[in-house]
Amino acid sequence: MIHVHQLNKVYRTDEIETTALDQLSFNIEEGEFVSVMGPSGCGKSTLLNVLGLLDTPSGGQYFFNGQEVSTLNEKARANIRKQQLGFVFQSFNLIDELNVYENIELPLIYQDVAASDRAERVRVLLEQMGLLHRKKHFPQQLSGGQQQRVAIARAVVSHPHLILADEPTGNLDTKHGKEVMELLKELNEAGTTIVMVTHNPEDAAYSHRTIRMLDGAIVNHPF
Amino acid sequence: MIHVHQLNKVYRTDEIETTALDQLSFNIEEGEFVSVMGPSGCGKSTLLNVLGLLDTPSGGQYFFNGQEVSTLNEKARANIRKQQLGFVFQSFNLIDELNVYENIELPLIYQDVAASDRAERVRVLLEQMGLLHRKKHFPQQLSGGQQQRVAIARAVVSHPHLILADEPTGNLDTKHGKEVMELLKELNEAGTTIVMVTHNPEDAAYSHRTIRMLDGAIVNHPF
Ligand SMILES: Nc1ncnc2c1ncn2[C@@H]1O[C@H](COP(=O)(O)OP(=O)(O)OP(=O)(O)O)[C@@H](O)[C@H]1O
Ligand SMILES: Nc1ncnc2c1ncn2[C@@H]1O[C@H](COP(=O)(O)OP(=O)(O)OP(=O)(O)O)[C@@H](O)[C@H]1O
Ligand SMILES: [Mg+2]
Ligand SMILES: [Mg+2]
Repeated sequence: MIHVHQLNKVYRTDEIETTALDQLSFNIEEGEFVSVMGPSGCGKSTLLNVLGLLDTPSGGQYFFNGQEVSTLNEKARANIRKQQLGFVFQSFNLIDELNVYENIELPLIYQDVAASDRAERVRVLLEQMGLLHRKKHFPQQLSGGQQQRVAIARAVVSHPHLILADEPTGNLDTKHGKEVMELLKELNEAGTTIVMVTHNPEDAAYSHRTIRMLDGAIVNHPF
Repeated sequence: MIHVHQLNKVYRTDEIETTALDQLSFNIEEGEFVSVMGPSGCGKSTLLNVLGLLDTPSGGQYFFNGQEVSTLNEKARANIRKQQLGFVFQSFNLIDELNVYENIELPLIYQDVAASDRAERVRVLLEQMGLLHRKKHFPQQLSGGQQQRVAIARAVVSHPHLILADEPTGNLDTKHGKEVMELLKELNEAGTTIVMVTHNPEDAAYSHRTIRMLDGAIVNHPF
């Protein structure tokens, strides 16, 4: 599903050049659940942003389902994102003008899902994430962990083929964190491919294997 | 140092009334290192915001160093915050228009610290937090964990009497998380009072005792 070859990403500020991704090459098969771990600043979010077509690499190739996608224009990338991907951002990126219900519903509107189906699918996730009592709140009126659970609900509601989750339990207590991991596990068992950045080895234990990064490179080659 | 009596905080949206703090009463002595734990949404950040004079309670009393502070006007509260408190926010709240160096330096400017002293104190923290190579970056150019470390550096640079830390290691790998906890431990051993919200029992182990919350109330009474 994912084939990445010599992927490179360089950031330049006035004074400093950072190689955030350093000639990365790896594959992820459809249906896999892969963790990505490594120290703060080593390139995990950058990798997820490239895989999620939110960012273009400086060099190298990214094949998604056999199609080279790294050089597509924004319109084409946005289309793939809306149809096939679900993204849980490290800083949530909820839409402040929409309430919890509307934030979760949005991907289904993009996919032209009928209103009654949307209502049912959003309701199921509100319940699973323990957010029914918050559905009309706005993001600024939620706790950190509640915002994180809305971000997760939004990423999974459209049943995407690929879920990219950037530290999905960072703001959650053990019980809510476990509920999130159980949900991801269920989705994976139903066929969803998952790439998850985590600092938590207990979360990583839910995955099939772990890619370890350091200074923009992969430092273990499990496959 | 902190004496709280029947502290209450109610949030109202159009449809829902939430009692985020429910008649809380407790003391924290000067020099203590106290953890606050509890499920997502139970009121931990709300408590920290009230203790940090960022938010006013709906009812009850808050004595800080013997002075009732919950009904002070914004100017008086801002003065106490700048002189005596350091706050690590759950979502960092860095100033986007300032670079890393300037974000960390800001509390010292509020305290009229001389320029050469400011430079030295900021440099020490940049080094301790592993951010020397990022000092001219802007927050948007940092990884999540780097932003968190800037937030921590900013909270401690002015040597405040009281540090309020809301999940200070949530975005950090084990090594960086341990460095942060060791820094907090050092500051506490030098006399700083610390109240830290955490979901991580390993972090809580650095504190003297843990206050457990549930639905806005304290559910253990260790003291
Ligand atoms: N501005 C607001 N308006 C309405 N409700 C609010 C507001 N801010 C917080 N709440 C509610 O108050 C409750 C407590 O929020 P708080 O942020 O203190 O939780 P928390 O314990 O820090 O949770 P987490 O571990 O997820 O960060 C939550 O249920 C939240 O939805
Ligand atoms: N827009 C940018 N401009 C300059 N440098 C950047 C930019 N975005 C990220 N970086 C740098 O690239 C490196 C990788 O960042 P990335 O966000 O991928 O790290 P990460 O592994 O997700 O870290 P964390 O665990 O702290 O979230 C960091 O050193 C960061 O400072
Ligand atoms: Mg990251
Ligand atoms: Mg909180």
